[in-house]
Amino acid sequence: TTASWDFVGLKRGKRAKRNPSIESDTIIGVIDSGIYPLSDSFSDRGFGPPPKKWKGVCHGGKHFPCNNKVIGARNYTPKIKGIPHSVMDNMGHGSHTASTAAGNAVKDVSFYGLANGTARGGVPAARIAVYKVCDPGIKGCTSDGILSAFDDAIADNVDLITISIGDEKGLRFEEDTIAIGAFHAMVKGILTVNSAGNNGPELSTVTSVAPWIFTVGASDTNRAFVTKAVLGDGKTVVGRSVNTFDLKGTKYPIVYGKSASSNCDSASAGLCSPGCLDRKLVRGKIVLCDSAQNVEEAKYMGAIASIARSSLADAAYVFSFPVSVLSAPAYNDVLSYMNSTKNPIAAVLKSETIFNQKVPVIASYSSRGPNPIIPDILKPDITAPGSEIIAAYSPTVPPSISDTRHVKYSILSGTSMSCPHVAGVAAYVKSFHPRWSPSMIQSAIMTTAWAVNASTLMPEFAYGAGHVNPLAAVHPGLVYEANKSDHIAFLCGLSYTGKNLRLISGESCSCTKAQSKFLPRDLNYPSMTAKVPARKPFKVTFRRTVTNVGTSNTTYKAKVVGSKLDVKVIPNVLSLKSMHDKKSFKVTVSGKGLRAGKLVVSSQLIWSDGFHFVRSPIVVYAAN
Amino acid sequence: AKNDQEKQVYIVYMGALPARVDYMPMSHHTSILREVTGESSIESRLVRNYKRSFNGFAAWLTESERQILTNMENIVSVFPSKTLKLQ
Repeated sequence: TTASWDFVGLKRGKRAKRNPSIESDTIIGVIDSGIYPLSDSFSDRGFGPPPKKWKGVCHGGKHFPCNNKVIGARNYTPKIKGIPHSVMDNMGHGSHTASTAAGNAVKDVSFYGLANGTARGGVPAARIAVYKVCDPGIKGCTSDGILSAFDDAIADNVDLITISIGDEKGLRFEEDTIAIGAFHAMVKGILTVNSAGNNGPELSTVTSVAPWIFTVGASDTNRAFVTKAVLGDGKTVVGRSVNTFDLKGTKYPIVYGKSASSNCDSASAGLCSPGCLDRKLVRGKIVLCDSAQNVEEAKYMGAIASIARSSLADAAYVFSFPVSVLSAPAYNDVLSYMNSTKNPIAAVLKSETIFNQKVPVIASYSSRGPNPIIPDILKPDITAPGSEIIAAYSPTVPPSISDTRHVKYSILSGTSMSCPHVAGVAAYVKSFHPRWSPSMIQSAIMTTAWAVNASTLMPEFAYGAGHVNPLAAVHPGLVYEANKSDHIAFLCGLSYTGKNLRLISGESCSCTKAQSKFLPRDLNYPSMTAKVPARKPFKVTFRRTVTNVGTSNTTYKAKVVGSKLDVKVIPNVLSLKSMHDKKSFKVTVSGKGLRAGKLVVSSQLIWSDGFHFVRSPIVVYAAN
Repeated sequence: AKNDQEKQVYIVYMGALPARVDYMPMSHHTSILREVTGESSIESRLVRNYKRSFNGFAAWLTESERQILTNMENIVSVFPSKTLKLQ
């Protein structure tokens, strides 16, 4: 966060317009691994008492101090004998995400000199309510605890929930804890922001699938950490890691994992698999590992450093000893150098920071659409910085496996990090429009996102509507609203009928005939997506309604760009008289059959009054 | 196949809280648990109640108890509590 907020355009201090009094009244519920309350990011210097609307408590456990910044704490992790039952963060993750969303601005933060700058959240004046559901003692986060956290957070009157947790795959709503909790939050006007998952780049790996959840993918920023390795023949290869260990450029012998084992097959030894490396063969050397997965094994066996390979080396991670993670071509350069000399040597250098102002690129790990549960709802919705983010951490937790260091700020990568960025932006938007519903805030952020032209396969399934653009999101012009009854109709269309619908909605309603025919793609969503049979001509229609939140007496004209599709918008001119005036339109998309290799076609519908540009992706893809 | 008497934590989701002011979620959950387990004391079964913003509870149940609950009129779904991951 010392660079990511500047990167997305939310400058520090007076350079970004703020609404301090409302921002200070905003409460962000963080469902995560707890928080390290003594961090400067969570000091309450200058904060008044909690907002009047606050109905929560501070049940952080013994010696856990809440304050006027961290105003609430509840613990849902099971009591484990001999371990203090506290909301104290034993994983570092909760402190990191909470400070990314709403941490104070803290000057001169760095990770041993790297990523130096002012760490801050999206809404530094907002309050934080902590709901601890994860702990190393339970190896993760229990879903029954998560549901309880939603039960309390909603009743405690938080404004927004950020949860960087997910399952291994998308689930049907009635078994998806986060979808259940988020539905009831939405009903109470609370937006839930959720990480998309880190199972990319494979398709259909997004784990946060409900339309009433704001799902966030991860991209990089204009700053990256690189770690060079200088080979004995003078060649330098550039790898990724956050290496703060300075070997002073000294060159050490290199040994390949494959040839440093006396008891494993060469593949396992090449991967530096646990138990495979022979201490006598690696001690005092740099070990080459075919994967970054087990590099600590080399350290256990006395290696000085490691050079590893990763096909997805597009984010730098912290290790407990000098490591450089190379892409395959660079790794092969090292291998060929090793084969060219009897006594290969190399040096692994300290990491350097490189800046290059460029468009954000989706992180390879970021989970992708299409939506495995609801094909016609595009997920992820939006992308935000998620790679190499420095933010508050818990000094009681080592910053990497078998690491002896203790840090107050650390560098993490994942959709866990991009999620609180969007939560911070949502709170920022809400501070200007406190009465906006969750869907209006989500729409504002999606339709004002930076468009991303990407070389990645099926970019729409990677980026969603694009990259978050906080300043524009405050003035979206038009929004797509979807309230509880819209979502009830959506559920009817998914044949949630009778008992289930009645119970979920809490109303004695059952689906009308019209609602039972409701198509998911007709949910008033800010993006438009349709899955069609392959190789057949298609013609799909989307019905949408926009609400005027820009200026009275304005006229919007429709424009379709990137039209590999034949798109008709009827009507294509909307005249909106007053604020909150609504107008409906229909988008009809037709095209020839989609076939392998061209399974996705997309366009963008942009409504503009010359000042606002309300952009929605239109994505049609073939069931393969 | 799981031994039928083996218990695990299930989430029993009951949807929105009934609007009736006299509705007492926790006693309702207790009576459901007593009915489905046949046990008068359910303390060792109950893990937690959901009672402030929506309706439901988590409890140690066997597979056959889960099936009985799934068919009950005021229950939306019964599914195993899992360990989710930080991302």
